[in-house]
Amino acid sequence: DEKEGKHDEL
Amino acid sequence: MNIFRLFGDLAHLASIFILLQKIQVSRSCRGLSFKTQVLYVVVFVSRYLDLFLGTWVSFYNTVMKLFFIGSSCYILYLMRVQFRSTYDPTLDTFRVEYLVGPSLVLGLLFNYSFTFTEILWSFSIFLESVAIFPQLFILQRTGEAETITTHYIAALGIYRALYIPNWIYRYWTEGSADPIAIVAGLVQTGLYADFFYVYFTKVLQGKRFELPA
Repeated sequence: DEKEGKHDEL
Repeated sequence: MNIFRLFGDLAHLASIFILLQKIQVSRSCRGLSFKTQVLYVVVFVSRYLDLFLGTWVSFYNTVMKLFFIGSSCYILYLMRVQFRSTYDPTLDTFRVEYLVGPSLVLGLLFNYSFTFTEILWSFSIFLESVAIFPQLFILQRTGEAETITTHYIAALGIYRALYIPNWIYRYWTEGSADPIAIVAGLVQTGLYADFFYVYFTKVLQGKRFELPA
């Protein structure tokens, strides 16, 4: 899933 | 980074400083929920695990994450050690199992991949959306609150409310959306609705925070 590891919000 | 996100994060930072100010100046944690503060530590630690797994987003992101973990642990220390005698556990009786359990189940059901860190990330999003409950429960029970405590809760609510236009903006400019964060964020902001009503109609006009009987 391309979402994975892309949590750039706090 | 857009202006909604930036001001949202600033409101979040402000909430922590307001809380520290309240504890340090009044030398008391009266009216504060220790349980809510513990839940925030759980939220930050489970969400910001990526700090220790080598994922790099930006300097801003890393500094903020470290600040939120550090400051929330420090608040626990203040409440548990330094000003322990001013904390009234008989008011802080909300059962946190009712928040942690369902958040864990939701995290297991709804996540972006079934891995340890993604499940914890998702869990933290759901838990954050309800972590204010024990604090609101104290307000409900006592029917009133110190003004500075209401400023703290308002800053937290404003932080999540500002994330909503941020998501809309990002959807239009980047074409991406994070459905888990959005759903939980809407719920979280909704929980503040009653509180905001009293806050804007009374506290900001210089009156005490008192819930209608």
